[in-house]
Amino acid sequence: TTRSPEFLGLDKSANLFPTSGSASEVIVGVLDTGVWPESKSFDDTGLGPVPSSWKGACETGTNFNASNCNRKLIGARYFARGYEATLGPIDESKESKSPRDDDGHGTHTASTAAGSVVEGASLFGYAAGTARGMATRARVAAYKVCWVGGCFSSDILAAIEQAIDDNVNVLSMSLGGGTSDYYKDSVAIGAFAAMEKGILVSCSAGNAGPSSYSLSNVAPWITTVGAGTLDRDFPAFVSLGNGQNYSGVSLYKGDGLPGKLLPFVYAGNASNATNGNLCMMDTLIPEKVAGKIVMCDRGVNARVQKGAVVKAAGGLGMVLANTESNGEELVADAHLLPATAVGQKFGDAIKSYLVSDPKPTVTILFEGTKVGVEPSPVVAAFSSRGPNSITPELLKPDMIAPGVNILAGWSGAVGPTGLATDSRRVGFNIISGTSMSCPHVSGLAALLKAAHPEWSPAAIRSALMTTAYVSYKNGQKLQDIATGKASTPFDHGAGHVNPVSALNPGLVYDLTVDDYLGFLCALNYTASQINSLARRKFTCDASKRYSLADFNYPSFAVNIDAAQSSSGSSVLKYSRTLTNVGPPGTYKVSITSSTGPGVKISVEPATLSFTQANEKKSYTVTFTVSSMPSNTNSFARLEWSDGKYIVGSPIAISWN
Amino acid sequence: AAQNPDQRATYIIHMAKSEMPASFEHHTHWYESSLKSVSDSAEILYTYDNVIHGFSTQLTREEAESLEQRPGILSVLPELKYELH
Repeated sequence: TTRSPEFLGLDKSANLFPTSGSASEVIVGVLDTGVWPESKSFDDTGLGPVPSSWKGACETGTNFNASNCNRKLIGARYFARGYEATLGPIDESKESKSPRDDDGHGTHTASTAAGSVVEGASLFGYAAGTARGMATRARVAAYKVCWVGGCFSSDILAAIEQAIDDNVNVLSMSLGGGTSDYYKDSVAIGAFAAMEKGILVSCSAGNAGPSSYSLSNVAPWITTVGAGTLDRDFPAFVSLGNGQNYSGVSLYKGDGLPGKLLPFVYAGNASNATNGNLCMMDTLIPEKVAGKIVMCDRGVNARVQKGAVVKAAGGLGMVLANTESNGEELVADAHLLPATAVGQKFGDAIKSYLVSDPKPTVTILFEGTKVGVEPSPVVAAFSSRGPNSITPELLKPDMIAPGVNILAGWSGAVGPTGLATDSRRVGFNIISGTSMSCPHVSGLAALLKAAHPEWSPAAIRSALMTTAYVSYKNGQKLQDIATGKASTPFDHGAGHVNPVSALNPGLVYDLTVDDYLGFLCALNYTASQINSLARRKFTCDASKRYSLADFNYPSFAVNIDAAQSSSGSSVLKYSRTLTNVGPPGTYKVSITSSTGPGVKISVEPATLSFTQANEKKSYTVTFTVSSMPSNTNSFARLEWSDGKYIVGSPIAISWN
Repeated sequence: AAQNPDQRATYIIHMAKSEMPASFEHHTHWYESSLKSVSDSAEILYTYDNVIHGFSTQLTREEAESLEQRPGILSVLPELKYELH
C-alpha cells in the first residue's frame, strides 16, 4: 500500500522492527481469491531462502505452476471441491482452476499484508508513492477459496487444514458469512484449530455498518478488524451553474469534460423505473441523458456499475450521491466516465438545485490526490458495528485499521472497476472495505511475531489493542463518519491500531486454550458442541463457576438487565490478569468515563508492581450501576500506566 | 435440499474421533463406512483432522438426517457460503 505505512508510523520506526532474520521467517497465509504472481508486490529480491519451517507447496493448475512461486510468494494452493460439488465444474474459460487471482481481491489483500517494496506505484497517478506491505520481509502463502460463485465452507476448512500443516504463522481472512454460533461457523472452527497451533487469525469485521449488531467473525480467538480512513483523499468538485461548488471524490482518469457547464439531470427524472434514481441496468432513457451529466443515488447495484449504465445511455458524466446509510463517507472509484461521489448533505443540496433551476448545468473538476486530510482516521460508515450479536459480553470489533481507499496490488485479469466492460489493466488498484483493514492487521501481527516469536496469538492481539488510540493528537475523540460524532467502542473497539507502540506494550492480557474452553463453558456449550469446535472430549467442571466476566480479554462489555436493575443499583465484578512483557515497573490504574451517570467504577488493587519478565498480576474491576432505561449504552476507558507504557482497555456498559 | 428432498447439498460432518470402533484401523475408514451406511453413491469431498475431526460430502436431506443418528456423529452441518468483505 502507499500512505498506510507513513500513517501508521512504520516509516519512522523501521529500525525498531527486525528487518532480517526473524522478520523473513514469518509466513502470512491469505485465504482469498488467489494471487497474481507477476505482481511486483511479490518480487523476492533481497529475500533469503524459504524458511526451513515451511512445509507448503506451489500447486499447478490453469495458468499457474510451481515456477510462479518464489522466495516471497512461497506457497499457492487452491480449493474448489466444495465449490464444484455445489455449482458444477469450473468453467475454465471464465476462471482459473488454480491459485491464479482472476478477481484482484486476493492480490490486494496479500500485498497489503506482506507485499515487497515497489517504487512508483499508483493507480493512473492517484495515490502515487512507494507501495509496500505492512511486513515487507514476511513471506506470503495464498490459499484460493473464493471463486466467482462465492467462498464455500468445505473449501475454507480444507484450506485452513492445509495452512496449519504448511506451518503458516498468521492467517488473514477477509471474508465472512452469517452470524451463526461459533460451533457452526467454519471460519470460527478453523480459527480455533489455528489458534491452538499458535497461529494468529485476523479477520474482517464486515461491511454491514453503520447498523448495530452487524459484525462478522466475532469469536474471541479471532482478531476482528474494522475499517477507518487514512489522511488521504481524491477531491473532485461538483461545480454547479449557480456558482456553488461541492466537494466529492473520484479516481477517474481519462478524457476530461469539455471546459464548460453541461446540462445536468437527475436519474429519477430520466427513467421510467420506480427506482430509476439508482441508475441500474437498462433504467435510463437515452434521449433524456445523452450529452448530459447524470445524478444517481447509491444503493443496490455497484457504484461503478452505475457509471457504466450512465455511459451506456450516452451520459457524459455522473455525480453519485450517498444516502443516509453512508452519510458523509466518501469511497472513491476508478469510474469509466468522468464521475464523482458526494456525501449525503451535498447530495441533497445538489438535488435541490436540480429541481429549482429550470436549466440546471454542472461540471466536475478533478484535483488528484491530497494528503494530510483531517480529521483522520474516522470510522468508515460501512464498517460493521457491535454489540457482538453472538456473545454481547465480549466486546467486538477489536480495533480498526486503514480500510478506505487503499492502494495495493491487483490482478492482471481484470480492470480496476472489476466490470467486464473495463478493458484497462493496472498493477495496483484502490478499493475499500474491512477486507482491506484486516490484512493491515495481519501484516502488523507478522511484524510483532517477528519481534516476539514467543508471544501467543492472544498476546499479539492484546498488544495491538491496549496500545490502540482513541483520540487525535489534538485530544479530540475519534469520529464516526456515519454520525459525524465521536465513535464508541462498539464502532472502533479498542481504537485505531498503533503498531509502533504495540511493539512494546508493557503488559499483555494473555489467553490459553484452556481459557477459551472456559469461555465455551461459560456459554453453557454442551460437550458435543465443544467436541465439534475443539475436537476433544472436554467436560466443563461442574464444581467450577465459569464466568464471562473473568474471561481475560483486553476489553470489557458489561451487560445489565434493565428490568432487574430498576430495583436499585447492581454491583458487578470483573477480574483480569496482566502479564509483564516489559521492564520492571509499577503501574497505576486510571478510569476515564466518557458518557453519562449511572455507573461507578473502582479497581482493586489500584497499583500493580512487576519485577520479573512474564510475571502475572490480577485485578478486579467493580461496576456499581444504577438503573437506566433499556438500550442505554455508557462507555469508559481503563488504563494502567507506569509513566512510560499505557495499557488501555475500552469499557462498554449496556442496559438491555 | 430444503425444497427438493432428492437434491444433494454439501454437509460438514463432525465426528467424535475418540468413539471410533476398534474394528477400524484408521478413522478415514470409519468415516467411509459411516457414509456408505446412508448412501451408496456419496463421495467424501475432503477429510479433515486439524480443523475438525470429520469430513465433507454431498447428501440428500434424508441421508443427512439418517447419518446424524449414526454412532460417533457429533453434528451434520449444512455448508455455508461466505462472502469477501
